[in-house]
Amino acid sequence: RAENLKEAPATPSHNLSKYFNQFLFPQNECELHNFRLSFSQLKWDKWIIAPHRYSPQYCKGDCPRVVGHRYGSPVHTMVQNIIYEKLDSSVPKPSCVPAEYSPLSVLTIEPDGSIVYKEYEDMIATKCTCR
Amino acid sequence: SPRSRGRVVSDKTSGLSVAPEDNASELHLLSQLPKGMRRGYALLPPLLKVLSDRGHQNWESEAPRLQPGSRALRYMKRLYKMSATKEGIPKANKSHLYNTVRLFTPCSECKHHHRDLMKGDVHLVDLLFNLDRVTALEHLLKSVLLYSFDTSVPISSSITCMCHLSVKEHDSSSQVCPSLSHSIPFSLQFEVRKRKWVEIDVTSFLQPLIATNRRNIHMAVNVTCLMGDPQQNTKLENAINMALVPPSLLLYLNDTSEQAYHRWNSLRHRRKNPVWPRQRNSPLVDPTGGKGKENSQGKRASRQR
Repeated sequence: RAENLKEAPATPSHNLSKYFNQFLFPQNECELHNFRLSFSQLKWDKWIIAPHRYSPQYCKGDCPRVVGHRYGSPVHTMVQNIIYEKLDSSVPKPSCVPAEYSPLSVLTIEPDGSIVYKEYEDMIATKCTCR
Repeated sequence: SPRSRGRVVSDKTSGLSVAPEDNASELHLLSQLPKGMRRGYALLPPLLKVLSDRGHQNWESEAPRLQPGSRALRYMKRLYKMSATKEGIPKANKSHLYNTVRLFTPCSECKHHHRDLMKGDVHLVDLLFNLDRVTALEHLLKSVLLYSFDTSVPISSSITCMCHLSVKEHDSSSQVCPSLSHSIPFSLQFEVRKRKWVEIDVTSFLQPLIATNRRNIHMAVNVTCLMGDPQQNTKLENAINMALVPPSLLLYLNDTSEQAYHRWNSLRHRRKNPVWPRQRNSPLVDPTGGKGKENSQGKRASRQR
């Protein structure tokens, strides 16, 4: 629904809905961002046969002061926020990091000329959290 | 170099410490690692090795790799498509037990022709497979000898082939063609119809060898092919001069290392969080070699039932 809201066509009530939106869904908050690369950019395509492209994605954005259930953050995250604000600002604020991943299958040529298909764990970020 | 000696970067992913930007010091460090770890590091999958060698700028200048044959590449690309989606994510089908498949081409072969000894076309070849790349954490699920038949050969009727395998021990007298010192008789009969690839399941044959960490597998493969149904009179001459390319060796493995994807973990995880979308229409790949033979409709119906 959030996506739909963002892309809603411009209507006269656009400004109003946009105004309210910023309270409902604050901007620049922690979220998953697309990032796609091709192994030929890294000059790895000589030995990585498949996939040609890889979308690792990444997490970026601010972590709100009160991290509620939206990010599935543990209570510790809020405690860390309080430490940062009230006790010791050298303690970093909670960061926006990946919370879940999906695997990636890779077909590579080994140095001895054999070919290996292998499934690697945690290669694509699918969800972000604050902690 | 003095510049980098004091600064050792500890690599969190593999828990190893590597000095950046200096191969010589890296090798020096490697030599300090316990022997088991050194071997593990050297065998770290190339993808992770690159990621863990953060300071390694000139990765391209690494020693040139041996290039596999086009047939082997074609077969593995086809396997990749069957096992992973377009985005490269492993397909989530339950019978898909392996998370690693390795294809080895023989690194040396020694051909013997005994045409006048037996009926039909006999291909007796000694093959040496070097399995050094298989790590201790990669456990064998299934091994297959992979024959590819020239499609240019007119396969109008079935061809029945017998395959005899025996293990060879390397004796010092001859470097390339060792004599047969002990043999485990193993014979199979398979039919070649329209299929371009024929997989000969040799799991029971190779399991004891690989389990004892044998990495150089030397085997004599003796293939006799007859045209048509062996029961009736077979015309032997015309299809006999079929070129048999020496087989590759295919190993289906389950890698238990941390970096490898463990399907069962994620399935269990998904069962706990039903919100994960389930893939409904993925083709089933049977790691025991029944590829393509199963009726996926039947499977789906039974699953729905």
